[in-house]
Amino acid sequence: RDIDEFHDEL
Amino acid sequence: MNIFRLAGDMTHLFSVLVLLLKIHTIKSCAGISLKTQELYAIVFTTRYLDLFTTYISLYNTIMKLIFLGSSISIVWYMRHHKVVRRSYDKDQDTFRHYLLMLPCLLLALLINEKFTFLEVMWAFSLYLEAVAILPQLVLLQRTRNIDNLTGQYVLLLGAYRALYVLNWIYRYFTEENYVHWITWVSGIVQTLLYADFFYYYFQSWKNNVKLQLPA
Repeated sequence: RDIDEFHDEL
Repeated sequence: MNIFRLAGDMTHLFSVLVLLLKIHTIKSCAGISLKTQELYAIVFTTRYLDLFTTYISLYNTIMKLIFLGSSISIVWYMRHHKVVRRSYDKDQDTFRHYLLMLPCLLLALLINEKFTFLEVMWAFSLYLEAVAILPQLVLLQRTRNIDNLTGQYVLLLGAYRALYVLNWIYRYFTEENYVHWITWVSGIVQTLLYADFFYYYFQSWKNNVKLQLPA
């Protein structure tokens, strides 16, 4: 998976 | 990470610190809604399940652990600490918060980015966070005298939400393919809930009188 698909916000 | 996101995270962190300061040094949780704190503990527990599956950054992991640990410990203090729990306004804090959870879960099952356990839980946590402040706002409305720390706690939480909205706007215009409708809509709903409170908060500040909300 591309990093953009992860939830990188809290 | 942009300045709005960082400032949002920091105001969120400060809001938790203000609450812990009140609980640890004054040994009081007067004016704080246990219902809201319990909802936050559930929000962070269900949202940060990816702590075990996805590594994003050290910053991300540490902040998640702080929000998880602080929300759970605040609930513990309010329920079990022999001094702190006596200051809890139990009779005023009557919002039936568990009733908020079922609609949020149903909505998460219907509207999510992907129908997987982690994604449904993530969506659930966003919907629940949007309404989690409601018991606290109801309690503020009932408690006629709101102390400075409680007022500052809600003010910092509201600032955190507003800064996150600015962060989304900034990211939308600066990053390709950055579109998160679920996060945005639930985040904007949550921010609007604070707006009403802030109106009265600033009025009382401007007139230099103690904050009193209309019945």
